[in-house]
Amino acid sequence: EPVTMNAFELISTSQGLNLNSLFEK
Amino acid sequence: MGCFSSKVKRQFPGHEDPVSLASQTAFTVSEVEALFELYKSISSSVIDDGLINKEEFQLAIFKNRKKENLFANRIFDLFDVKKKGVIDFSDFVRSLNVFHPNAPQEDKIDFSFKLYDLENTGFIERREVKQMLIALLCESEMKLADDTIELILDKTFREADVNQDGKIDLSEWINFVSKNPSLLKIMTLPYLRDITTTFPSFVFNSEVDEIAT
Repeated sequence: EPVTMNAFELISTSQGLNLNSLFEK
Repeated sequence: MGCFSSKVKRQFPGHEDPVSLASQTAFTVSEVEALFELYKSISSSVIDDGLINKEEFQLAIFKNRKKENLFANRIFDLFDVKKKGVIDFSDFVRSLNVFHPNAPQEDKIDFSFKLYDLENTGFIERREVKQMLIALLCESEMKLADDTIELILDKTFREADVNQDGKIDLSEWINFVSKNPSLLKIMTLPYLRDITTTFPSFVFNSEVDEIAT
């Protein structure tokens, strides 16, 4: 199966990088 | 008014005047004050000392203080501008400023480069990217064979590492994100436009005589 995503596309899905959650009460 | 301000400064080390912070960032004075409401809530969630420690930061992101996470740790370290092991209010505002929809694109690119340059060498190295991929897989409970991880790394470095020296420098990163703009999505928080609506109580705790808009 060909690899279509690059590593950073995958990494940027981390919940730890999702700062939106700082604003969710 | 003077008494109120000095009390705030005593309780919140590193608390800078909202007018001064607004003048140095994309935020208005009201937005800085609304951010202070958010800051107060995060900085008092575990230890009420007016500073955000790593545990409080993780708790704010995951709503679960036991969750150790490479990426949240990395963001914490970058927010900890003065390298004191804690985030004070001025660090908080200045760091979030990079995530403002109106912040310069170069600042977002620079921050994202530092984020992925785990060892602060000035390069994003293959082993760092592999470490982040493995951390992501642990976090998401997704499984990928080591061969597949290597294929993803090969593809990534083929595209990003133009001079093929095994590491991505800042100019290669600038070039790479310009071809893959979705990588910068995490660097913009639309919430920051509506911060005064999300935290309206700033109006009652304002330190300035007239709220500038």
